[in-house]
Amino acid sequence: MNLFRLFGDLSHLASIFILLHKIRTTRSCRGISFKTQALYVAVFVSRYLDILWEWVSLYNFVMKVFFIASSCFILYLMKMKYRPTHDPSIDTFRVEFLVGPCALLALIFNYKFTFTEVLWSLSIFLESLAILPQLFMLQRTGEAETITTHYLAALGAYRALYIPNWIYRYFSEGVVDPIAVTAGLVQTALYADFFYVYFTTVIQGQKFELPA
Amino acid sequence: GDAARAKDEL
Repeated sequence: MNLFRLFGDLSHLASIFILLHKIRTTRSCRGISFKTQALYVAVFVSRYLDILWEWVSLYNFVMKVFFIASSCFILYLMKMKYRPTHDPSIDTFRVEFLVGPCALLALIFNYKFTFTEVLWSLSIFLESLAILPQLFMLQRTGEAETITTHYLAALGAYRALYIPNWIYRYFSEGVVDPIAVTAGLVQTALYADFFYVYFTTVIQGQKFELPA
Repeated sequence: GDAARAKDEL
C-alpha cells in the first residue's frame, strides 16, 4: 500500500458519502444518473465477489463489502425511496452500447480465460465507462448542484490517484497491470472536461454551468 | 516488469 492508492481509496469512500449526503439532505436524487449507479453495482458485484473465495487483507475485505453494500443501497434509494425525484427522460444514455463492447473486450483481454478472470476484466472495462451516462446527463442539463459536482470530483480523483500508484508500483515492485492501467487512463481522461469546469467554476465559488 | 493483475487493488 502506498499513499497514492490509500488516498485514491479514501477519495472513493468520500465520494459515496458525499452522494449519500446529497440524497439525504436534498431528499432527492435529482441530477444523479440511475444508469451510472446501476453500472457501479454491476462493477462492484462482479469484481468484489471474490471476497467469497479470496482473502487479501482486512482492509481489502472491508472496502469491498462497503462498496458492494453502498452501491446497492444507493440504487435502492433511487429506485424506491426517492423514486419520484428521478427523471428517466434525461437519463437517456444507451447503456447497451457500453456493456456489449466491454464484454467483448473482457473476452479478448484477460489474465486467464476463466469465468472469474473474465468477469474481473469486464468489471474493469465497465468501470472505466460507467460514468458516461452521468456525464451525458450533465451535458444535457448543462448545470449541476454543487454537491453533485463534489461527488463527481471525488470519484474522478479516485482513479486519477491510482495512476501515480501504478507508476510507483512499477518502480518499487516491478509489476504492471496493463488491463487496469489502460482502463484507468481512459477512465481518468473522461473526467478531463469535467475537472476543467469544476476547477474554473465550483472551486472559485461559482455555480457549475457548462457553456451552451 | 511482470504483467499481472494486482489482487490487492480495489
